[in-house]
Amino acid sequence: EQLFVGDQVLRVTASDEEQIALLRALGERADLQVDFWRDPTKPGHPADLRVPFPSLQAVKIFLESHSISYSIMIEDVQQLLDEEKKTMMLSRQ
Amino acid sequence: LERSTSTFDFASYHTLDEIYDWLDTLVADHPGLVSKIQIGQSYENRPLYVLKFSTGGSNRPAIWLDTGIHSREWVTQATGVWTANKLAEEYGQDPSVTAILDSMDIFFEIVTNPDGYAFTHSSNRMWRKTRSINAGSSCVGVDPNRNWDAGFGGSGSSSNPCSETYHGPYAHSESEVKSIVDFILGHGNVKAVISIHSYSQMLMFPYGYKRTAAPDYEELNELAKKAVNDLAAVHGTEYTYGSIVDTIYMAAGTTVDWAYENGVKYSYTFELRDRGHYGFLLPSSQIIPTATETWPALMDIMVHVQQHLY
Repeated sequence: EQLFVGDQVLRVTASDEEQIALLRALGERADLQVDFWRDPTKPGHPADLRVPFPSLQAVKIFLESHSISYSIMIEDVQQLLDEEKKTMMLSRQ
Repeated sequence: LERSTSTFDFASYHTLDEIYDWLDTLVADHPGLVSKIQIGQSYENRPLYVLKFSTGGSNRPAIWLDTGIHSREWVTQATGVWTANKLAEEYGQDPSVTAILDSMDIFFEIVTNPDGYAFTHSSNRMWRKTRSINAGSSCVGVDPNRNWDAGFGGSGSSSNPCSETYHGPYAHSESEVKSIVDFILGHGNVKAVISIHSYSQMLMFPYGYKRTAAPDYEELNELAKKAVNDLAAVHGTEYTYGSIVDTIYMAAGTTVDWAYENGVKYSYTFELRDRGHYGFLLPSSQIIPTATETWPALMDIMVHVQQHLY
């Protein structure tokens, strides 16, 4: 089973078309393995990006170096998954 | 413990087997109204089950509903279960539901991508696509909402098997998609297709693969406006609405574009809530609020269809 320990979901807001293009290029980078939960569509519209823990630093440096604003929507994906699984087990019991 | 829909926990996420068992329970609890049909098999040979709500007649005008075509969007399958139960419970009680089912049939596929859904429980909770093998690639799966024969392969889908929006080797290559295509074309009297996704709180209609306005744009837009207003009135969840290309982005090969281009006038896609914090990992405590707010919007569309048959 794939684990997502330390993965974060970043809510990213591009301010112009150039930043939209930069975000799309980020999504194409096979080495970073980022997963767009919500695609970058238009300036001002939020995009959500799951970033594997090993790529977190590189992605945040990339965003900050291009002044692309972001916030952390989910601090640790695996923690939410563990809670989801526990809730399902409780319900089953 | 005798299984019954009254012991099923609608406020929890469930495995594929639990949902498939529940389908049989719903049929057993409402034998004169609900039946279960199989429209095909998935890539890994799981049955594709559709609930049929019918009070008789022959080849009545019909409404198609589906949830879970993207397997990681768990709140949609959960909303599907709750909504199917509500339809069965409200027939004979709610005048609008009764009027709809006295003159139309409803077909509801709750787990439209069972292979992907099983995989999210067993191996990768973030899995979105089907589980078909792509020749010549180590990447698995096709995006079943880019595989339809409407602008297939165009902008807004990917030719890279490793992409989450990979359109597949050819239109309707995925049995999960082809089975619905064959069912709807074979039925020949489907008047509405409503495909339910999550997340980002949108209600959208054709087109996604081109910027041209749909011929029925005004009517579809007005109905969407009413539906999102009635949805917001329940818990304050705000939706945007409009054509796919205007509201979100270009998307080629989608369910609703295919349906619209095959004569299904009332074709809509819902993107259910996350309320800005959880994305696909919406806590199960929000299943019932999500389902209850979606219900009036679905009813707006279904009542409009029933009163404007064409």
